[in-house]
Amino acid sequence: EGALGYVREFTRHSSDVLGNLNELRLRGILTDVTLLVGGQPLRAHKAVLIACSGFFYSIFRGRAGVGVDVLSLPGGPEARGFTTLLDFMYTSRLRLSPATAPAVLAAATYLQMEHVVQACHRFIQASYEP
Amino acid sequence: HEGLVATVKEAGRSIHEIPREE
Repeated sequence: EGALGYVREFTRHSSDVLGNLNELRLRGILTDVTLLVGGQPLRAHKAVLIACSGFFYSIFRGRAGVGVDVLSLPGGPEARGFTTLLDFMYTSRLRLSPATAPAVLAAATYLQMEHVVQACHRFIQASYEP
Repeated sequence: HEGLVATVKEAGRSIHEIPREE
């Protein structure tokens, strides 16, 4: 009554968009960067990486990032953490276990994903409590 | 079947905020 206009907010929209982006990733549609993790190539969308990681933001935001379409990430223990973080970026679900948390923590530190770093610390702390 | 996975909901911010254009 008397309202100037109506807004219908679709509360599932952001998760539905993310789900579709993940489907595009899995099918290699519009992926524009290859991440080499321990020699394993992972295809992804720069826009998703830059939105989720301070490290990728600093690389791809500038003109220098335009030509970068293959990027090597450190191998070693944190390599497994990078695939967990890539899945997190596209699903909002961060898989952690006592065995994998240190690798995820190291990878999140490298990718400057501070909120994930804090969540890993909370998880590791909790797993030490009796 | 896969081991039991407990899901904990995190309500806080999950990723960095891209600064708004000054």
